[in-house]
Amino acid sequence: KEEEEADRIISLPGQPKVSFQQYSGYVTVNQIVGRALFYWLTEADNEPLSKPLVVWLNGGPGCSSVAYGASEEIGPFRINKTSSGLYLNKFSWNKLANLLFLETPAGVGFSYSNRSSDLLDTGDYRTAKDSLQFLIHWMNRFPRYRHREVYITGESYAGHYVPQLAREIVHYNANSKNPINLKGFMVGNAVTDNYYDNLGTVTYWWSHAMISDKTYKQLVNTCDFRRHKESNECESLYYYAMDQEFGNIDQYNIYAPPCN
Amino acid sequence: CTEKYAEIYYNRPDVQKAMHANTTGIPYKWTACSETLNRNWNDTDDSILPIYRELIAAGLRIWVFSGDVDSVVPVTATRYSLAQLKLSTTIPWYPWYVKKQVGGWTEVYKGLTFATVRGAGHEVPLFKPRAAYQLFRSFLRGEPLPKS
Repeated sequence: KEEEEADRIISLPGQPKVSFQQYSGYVTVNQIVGRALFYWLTEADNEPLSKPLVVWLNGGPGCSSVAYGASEEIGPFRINKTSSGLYLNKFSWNKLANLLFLETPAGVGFSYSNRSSDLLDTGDYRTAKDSLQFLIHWMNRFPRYRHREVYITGESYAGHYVPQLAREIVHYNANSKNPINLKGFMVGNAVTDNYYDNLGTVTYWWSHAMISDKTYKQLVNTCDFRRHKESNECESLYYYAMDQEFGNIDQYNIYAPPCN
Repeated sequence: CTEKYAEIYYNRPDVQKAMHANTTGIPYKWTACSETLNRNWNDTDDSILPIYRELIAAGLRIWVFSGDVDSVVPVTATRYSLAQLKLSTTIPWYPWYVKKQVGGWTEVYKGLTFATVRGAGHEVPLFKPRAAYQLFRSFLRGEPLPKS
């Protein structure tokens, strides 16, 4: 209870008045090297005890849940243009659930490791293992969530993190006296399969008239979409498509004005 | 552009104090994305599809959505990938609605629900907050997206 109270956020600078409780802080996931993950819990704005827990992981790899999930997408607050304060998100998902934003792995956002080499050799494996350790320890700090329905959500490269963490939980539950009540997961614009993602991406570019027939054919005939690192010839084609044919667009939202 | 506002806000000492963040004095600034981690990512699965197969068999509720104007991980990529699961159809392809407008299209497979979000970019809840909210509500309820 003391740990929980120590994590309570009284109010954020520039925050409007709200009816929900919020907590944030660190959970150590590896005592030996001193690796700790940062979280931000924004509870549901009404009847939080009756609502599920939804864990949001961000993509990247290396991107912050607090920056994207919380502040741009599903969280209750948006940051104003001068960064002087916050305003409310009308469609915050905390109207339906308790939202737990997790910065994972160490090195993302406020999460850290005392072993600097952790920032140079991390990956999918450690992210899944540490995230599971986080959840186990976090539920000890917040025991009212221990038997709560849990869902995991995320986007982009979290298409790796989210199913990988779900699998870790399923394996953990098989041998645990205190299983995590995981019910499901949801991912958006999710990285899923190297080959089919890459093939589908260049096909999307072509079918949305972002690249020419010639460039599309060259990409398909030259690139080995199964490889992690493409050949120089293939990379040149990608650069040509982006520099010469896409134009100055926001690739994350092709019809929107770009952020200059 | 909202990412830039976050870079300023979360580096404010008063914000970090209120959030009990950076209590150990991290030797670098808070960033929305860590370039160090991104450049040095050490291991990555080539495909997540085997995990999907395992978790579908375990009975988890699985939803996959796609904003259809994202060209980084676009809807075609997701459809090509999910097609490899060769799932049988429970509810065939149909347009779903939010506030009397087409929110996108969806198909319910045995073990997985797929939905597109019309006009949404990579960060779906940022670009289409109302549609994303409806998607989340249906997901939590375990119900198909509304047909009208």
